[in-house]
Amino acid sequence: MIAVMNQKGGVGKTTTALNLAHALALEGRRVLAIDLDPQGNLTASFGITGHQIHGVDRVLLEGRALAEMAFPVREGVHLIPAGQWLDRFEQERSGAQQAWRLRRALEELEGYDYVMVDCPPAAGMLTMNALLAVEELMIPVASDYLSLQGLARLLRILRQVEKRLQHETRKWFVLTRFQKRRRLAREVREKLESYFPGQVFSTPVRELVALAESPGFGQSIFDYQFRGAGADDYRGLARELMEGRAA
Amino acid sequence: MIAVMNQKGGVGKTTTALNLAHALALEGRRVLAIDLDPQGNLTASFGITGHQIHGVDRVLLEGRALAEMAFPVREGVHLIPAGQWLDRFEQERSGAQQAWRLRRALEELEGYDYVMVDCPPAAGMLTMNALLAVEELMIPVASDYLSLQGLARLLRILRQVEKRLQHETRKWFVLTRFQKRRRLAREVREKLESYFPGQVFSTPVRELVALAESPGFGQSIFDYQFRGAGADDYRGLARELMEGRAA
Ligand SMILES: Nc1ncnc2c1ncn2[C@@H]1O[C@H](COP(=O)(O)OP(=O)(O)OP(=O)(O)O)[C@@H](O)[C@H]1O
Ligand SMILES: Nc1ncnc2c1ncn2[C@@H]1O[C@H](COP(=O)(O)OP(=O)(O)OP(=O)(O)O)[C@@H](O)[C@H]1O
Ligand SMILES: [Mg+2]
Ligand SMILES: [Mg+2]
Repeated sequence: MIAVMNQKGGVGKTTTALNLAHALALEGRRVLAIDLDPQGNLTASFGITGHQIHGVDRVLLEGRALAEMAFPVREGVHLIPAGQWLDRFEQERSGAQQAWRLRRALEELEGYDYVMVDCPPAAGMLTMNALLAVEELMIPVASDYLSLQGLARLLRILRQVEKRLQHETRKWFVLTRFQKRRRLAREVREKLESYFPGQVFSTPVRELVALAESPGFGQSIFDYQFRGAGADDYRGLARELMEGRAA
Repeated sequence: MIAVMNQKGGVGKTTTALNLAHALALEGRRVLAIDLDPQGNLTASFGITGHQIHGVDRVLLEGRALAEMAFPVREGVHLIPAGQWLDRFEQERSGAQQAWRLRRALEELEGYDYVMVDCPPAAGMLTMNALLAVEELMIPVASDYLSLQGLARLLRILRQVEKRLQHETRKWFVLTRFQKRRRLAREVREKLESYFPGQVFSTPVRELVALAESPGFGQSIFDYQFRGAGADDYRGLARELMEGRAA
């Protein structure tokens, strides 16, 4: 069970959740993708539209079962959309157990090889639920300075929370929006690999306009450009993940 | 008074707040920049570091005066950092007047031609405070599909809140991370200009690595590359703003 997490905005969480979920399914795995962002980008990127959507909001706010809210979006991929009320869960406080609700819901769930949770750009109650529900974090790091800054802050927060709540996760880092000609991108990559040897996926995801275009058609990169560089990068990432791990 | 606002992550709010604040000061205006994001990116981008920072958190949580927390960071630019406790204001609820606190604090403030507030990637209590405190919104829109989606959602939220609380703001849109060779970027620009004629700044901010590099040195683009394209773009944006507006 994997949470795609980084409180910094726009680093490629949703793009990674979308394309990695589909890549794993194309390799024969059964995947459940959960959109945990009230902004619903993952849901829209899969081509699911409409303002009356029910999803993980019902699970977290009303105790519905995850299995009830999941439905197929691609061969091998089920999705639980964010749902229109998910903001309420982020805003309201309802007791000490509120942070464990997703974990408990996931305990009832069977039939998937991978569960992939897309998180919002915040370190609030939703992200906390994701953190406590999974065993592994996939942390996208965009190839620029503010992204590294955001990473430092994220790791501080994780260290505190995990210590206090006695919860541990394996952390993986994936470089996103990578442009090899930029010295800044290469420096970010070197820093990441030196601080976290063995935890950084060897495939950086390159900056490619197709990865920005596909959500506009409600498509993953595999629907949109199966033989392109974007598909290659996410296919490579999926394979590293399945081999348990960063090469 | 201007809030740089968009709940979508990574669209260039902080980059715009940083460089526009400095550009206006270079044109002779007195500017107060307020970092309203608990992640403190604007503060770090100006070169202010350290974990024991006090700032607008003290104003919103303890009622300190804005003037007390502001200090000079460049000629003509004062900054109020986010402060390390700003997360608490976002998480806690303390009554119906909580959304008006920044507005009331700003009523006591004098001596500036422009106040520029950098918002977090969320539509929560901090962003609400910014919205109700200012007369104008500067909404950065990155040149990709998910950014347009985020804009649609933002406008829906704004319409509801402004109607319910009888508050009005002028809305300006600035295209960011613009790459003119990408058809996607041109399409986003055309859509924006057709939906909001007269409200879209004619200067898009181009995708330029220098704009991503300068924060790593605690510098604005004017400190980092005074004669470069990034400085030209933000100088042009400042001039359009001062002329009251999108040409
Ligand atoms: N490798 C890439 N190449 C080109 N564009 C990309 C790439 N990765 C992401 N993008 C685009 O950059 C923007 C930000 O990416 P994305 O929305 O996936 O980030 P995020 O971390 O989920 O953002 P948020 O914090 O708002 O949830 C999107 O418009 C996306 O299409
Ligand atoms: N025009 C540009 N050219 C190149 N890089 C840019 C440009 N604008 C912003 N960036 C870079 O893109 C990243 C995201 O920009 P920025 O942090 O300003 O967005 P934001 O909307 O404030 O993000 P958040 O939602 O996390 O607060 C940063 O690393 C920034 O340096
Ligand atoms: Mg996202
Ligand atoms: Mg920012």
